[in-house]
Amino acid sequence: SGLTEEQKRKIEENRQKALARRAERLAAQR
Amino acid sequence: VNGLTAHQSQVLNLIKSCSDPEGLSLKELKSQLHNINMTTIKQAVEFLSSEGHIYSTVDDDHYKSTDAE
Repeated sequence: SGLTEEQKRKIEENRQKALARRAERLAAQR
Repeated sequence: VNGLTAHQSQVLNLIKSCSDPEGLSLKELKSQLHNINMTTIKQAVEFLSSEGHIYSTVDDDHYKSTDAE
């Protein structure tokens, strides 16, 4: 891909944050 | 079904179906969702992001789904 290492790192960081938000929302529903 | 509106589901499904490492841009979303205006698309993206369904990639204009892969 045409992404730099820095971009890949940032994307992965944002993905982890989103997964944490998702888990938080699912836990709140229960 | 999943707690999303029809518009939110449409936006999420398009973002999910994109395999580009940069994700899908708002412009690309708009070009594929003729029946939804940009304001509604942005609101859906904001909601989906806050719920953790999607996340921004290289900038605040490109999004990927956490449900993919």
